[in-house]
Amino acid sequence: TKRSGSTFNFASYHTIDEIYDWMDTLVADHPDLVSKLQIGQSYENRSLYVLKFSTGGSNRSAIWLDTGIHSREWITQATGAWTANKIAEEYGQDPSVTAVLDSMDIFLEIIANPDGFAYTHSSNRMWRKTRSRNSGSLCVGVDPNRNWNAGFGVAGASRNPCSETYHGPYANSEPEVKAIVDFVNNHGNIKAFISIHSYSQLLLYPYGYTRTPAPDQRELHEISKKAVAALSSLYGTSYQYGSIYTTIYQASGSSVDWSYNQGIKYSFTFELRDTGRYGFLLPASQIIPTAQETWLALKVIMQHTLNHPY
Amino acid sequence: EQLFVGDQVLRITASNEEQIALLRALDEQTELQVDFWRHPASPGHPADLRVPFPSLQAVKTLLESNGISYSIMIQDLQKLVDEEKKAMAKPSK
Repeated sequence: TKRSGSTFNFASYHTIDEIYDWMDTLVADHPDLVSKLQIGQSYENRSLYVLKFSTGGSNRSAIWLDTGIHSREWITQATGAWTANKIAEEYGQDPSVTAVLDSMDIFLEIIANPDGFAYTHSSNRMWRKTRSRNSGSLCVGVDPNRNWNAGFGVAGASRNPCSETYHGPYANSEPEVKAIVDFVNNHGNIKAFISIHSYSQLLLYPYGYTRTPAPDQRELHEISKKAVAALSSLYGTSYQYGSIYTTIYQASGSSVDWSYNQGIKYSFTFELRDTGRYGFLLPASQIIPTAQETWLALKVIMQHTLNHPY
Repeated sequence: EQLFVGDQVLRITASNEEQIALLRALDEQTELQVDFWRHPASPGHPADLRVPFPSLQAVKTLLESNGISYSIMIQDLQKLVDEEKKAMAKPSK
């Protein structure tokens, strides 16, 4: 029986197998636009898949999106799947999406921490980290958003393997992180890097490891303001925005600090819903509204990236 | 499978930097096995802390004795996890 993307329920949470199967149907449904790349393997040998949205060309400038690097943040993987479908559906329909894809590629990694995600379904719903073993400790896993080579190991991450914010033995020690680093570096033409987390309702930009303002702070702040206005226009969801350091707390070794230091000016990280009632157990009924409002902000960032080449 | 029966998630609002430092120190006390869902950031900014049932009394005492205000955001975590499981099973059927 031919599988069809139309039977996938975006309003429900799914396991990794269901999402990976659905990715194949998305590729099958949009063969001229969507392809699936494997960029590496996780610690437990699960495939790290990236969806590539491209209308052609060679090594076009591109936008990177990832969801689910903290595995328990289920709203992000769900938003990733919805967003992938939206990009595919809107090409040729929505002028701004069409304009972006006519000039640029989009890469989307929906499950950036597959071992952790599988573990949240099988053993511990609250698992955040990777599943790598730490020598000399009974505690498992590294926080994959403290493992990047940007202020690695300074204040804002823990050296304790039992901590939820353990930075790992060295930068890029986690294959899930290294795979993205290698992919982005090998590509060499990524212009925006957007990492999606939950929850706190924030749109943040570098830096997290230092209070020093990013050289492009003014522009990043302006984009954030517009993106948040677009997001809030749908359901009135209240978002704050600013640098990671000044808006929340010092966090070292994070992905967007790394991407920004690689020269990817438009580096942002989202913290999607909750409103403070459910945390990581956000009811499935909120998946679609969350994804819809996030999409509006993503479009602002993507459009700005298209219109401001550098 | 890890169960969360009786675990609570507390929404904590520190009113000064001293209280924030105290909350951060909680994170490193491995015997309590608490888990910040939302880390303490700045005074007035809420932090959310999952506290395993056996540590509840100790954590609440510490908060109260230091005048740190909190409310119970999730009364019994396992109940919510069970509801989520049910909700996932429905569309699968």
